[in-house]
Amino acid sequence: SARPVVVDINDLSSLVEIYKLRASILVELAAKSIQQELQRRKCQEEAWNNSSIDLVRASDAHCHYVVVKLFTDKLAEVGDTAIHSVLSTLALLYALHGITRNSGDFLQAGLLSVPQTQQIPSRIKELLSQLRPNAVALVDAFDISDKTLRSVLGRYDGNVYENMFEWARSSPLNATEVHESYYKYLKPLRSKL
Amino acid sequence: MNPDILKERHSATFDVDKLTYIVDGGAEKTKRRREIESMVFSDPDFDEVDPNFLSGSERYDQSVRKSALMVLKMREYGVADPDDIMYYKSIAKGNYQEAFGLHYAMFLPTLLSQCDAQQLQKWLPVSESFQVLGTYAQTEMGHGTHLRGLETTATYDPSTQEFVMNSPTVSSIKWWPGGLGKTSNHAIVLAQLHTRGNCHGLHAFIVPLRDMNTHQPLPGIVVGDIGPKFGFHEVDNGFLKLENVRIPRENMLMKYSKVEPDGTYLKPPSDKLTYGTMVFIRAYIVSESARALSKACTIAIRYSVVRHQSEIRPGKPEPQILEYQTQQYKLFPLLATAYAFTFVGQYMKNTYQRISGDISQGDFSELPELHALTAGLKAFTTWEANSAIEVCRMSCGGHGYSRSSALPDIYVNFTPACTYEGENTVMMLQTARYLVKSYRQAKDGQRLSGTVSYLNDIGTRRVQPQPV
Repeated sequence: SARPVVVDINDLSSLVEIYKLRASILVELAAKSIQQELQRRKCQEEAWNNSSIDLVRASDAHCHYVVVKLFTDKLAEVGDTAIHSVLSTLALLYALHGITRNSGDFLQAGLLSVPQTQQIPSRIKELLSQLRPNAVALVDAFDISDKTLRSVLGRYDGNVYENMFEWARSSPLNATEVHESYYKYLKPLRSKL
Repeated sequence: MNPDILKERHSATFDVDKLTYIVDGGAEKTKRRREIESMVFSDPDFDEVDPNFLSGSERYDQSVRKSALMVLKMREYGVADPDDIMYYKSIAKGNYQEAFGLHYAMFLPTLLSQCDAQQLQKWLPVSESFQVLGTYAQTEMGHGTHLRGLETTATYDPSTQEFVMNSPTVSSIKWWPGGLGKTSNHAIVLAQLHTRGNCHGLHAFIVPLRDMNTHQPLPGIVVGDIGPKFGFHEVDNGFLKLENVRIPRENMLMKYSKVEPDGTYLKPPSDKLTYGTMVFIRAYIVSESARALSKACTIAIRYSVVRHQSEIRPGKPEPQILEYQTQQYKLFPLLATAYAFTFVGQYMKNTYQRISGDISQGDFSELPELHALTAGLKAFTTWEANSAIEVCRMSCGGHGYSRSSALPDIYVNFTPACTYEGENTVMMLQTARYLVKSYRQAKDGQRLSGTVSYLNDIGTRRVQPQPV
């Protein structure tokens, strides 16, 4: 029944598969941890608590797999070639970046070899370069208007610095040229020294 | 238009509008959202002082004014579809919270899902007309996500056919519900039900808090605001102490479990049904994670093409920050995450609607999976988005520290999502409970379905990495 997995780090379905296997292995490890704790004559509740780090890791891996899978599944619904291409690049980046952050899990479980994990950072760099020309368009597509975003830095027109100056000038501290604290505290202080 | 950002838009290789349709779930939805945006933004009544320049009390005051205005405007324009209401509110409130948030997000949905027909007839019209302003009081000062640990009691008195509600200890004082402090006049209170000498666990009760005319707290109700917080400056998160407050038997939400006039208790078909509203909110929070992160990425990436700093090649002009590989490495994986969570949010919304439809038809078979998936994904996405927003803020250099960037507001208003509606570690452990149970079932030869179906293959797979 052994079924080897050929991992192609450029193939999303292959990556979904190893995320799935990582999740199943971590769930199994967590379940076995509980079992081992119980064999040490611990009660169910103690066994659960003593396995909780493994249990959270298992849940995290399960959720991570679900996210990667749903992102990949979504691509099948996208008909426009240009959009499919850019979303595929994002999905691949998401999946590979997740592997680099959790490379220990994938290596430990034998889901990836060391040479494969060494290929991933350079592939990520290629993906970053591919995404660079579309970066602004990709955030524009969220279609968050300036009035909703309320961010001087994130303005659609990019006129950041003049508006930042304007915003600062409207601070209540600038309502008068000399703040009343000057008369209350600073002036008396200076007169005493 | 800044020339750098203009140049960026010319370099795009795809039609931005078409991608917006995918993000929104269809061109019609985008059209409707933009109509609603225009409705809100062209309305001078929504003009307001930047909340960053106001005190806490002024922010609350402005928020209540805007919440009341939103209700009136939505009536005036006939905005009634749930998606449209959500758009309208999210556009009007921007990066901030609003005073009636829990009335919409938890009070009304709980009434809809937990009231029997008679109760719905009584409570829904008065709640929809805002005669009743409601909130959802579950968390206590000393108890949060562990629901069995909640101490508030509702003891049935058959002689008067009333429940006697009590906060028996200091740690049992209800703590944190949005709108509880000053806004609401009713609350759905989660309390341990005691009848005929037995405790039947947590149940939901509608408790009047304030006089419907004077808004004064009712006898036995000690209620107020919990004070300044990390974020949510516009919201009167409140405390509630119940001192022998008597409410009629009909105020227990009785769609699934019931207490008969003589005190006989009829249990619900599933104990998870009591927490149905939490499941709904958790499913919704996944989309909120995507939304908050999309905003943060929009700010950080746009500013990274406007901002020029340092030099890559000596003697050349300062390049756009986004030309630096380190900046791309900080931001693009987060952008990918924002898209991933957007699609997960769409899936969760559809899944919630499908399964809650089945539940209302009496089919509870998928409830455990829904419960586990919403808990896990709520925790996973809020944790990821929370740290990602902070990375976006840091990637804007010193200006990310200014409130004018909006990043501090996005961060402080999103951070509570890691704890409200279930503390994230506890959520992950709830998911784990389902995963371990499913694993054991698979080991016993049962066929699993849904997102855990991969566990069917446990023990049959051997993985061998192959060179590419």
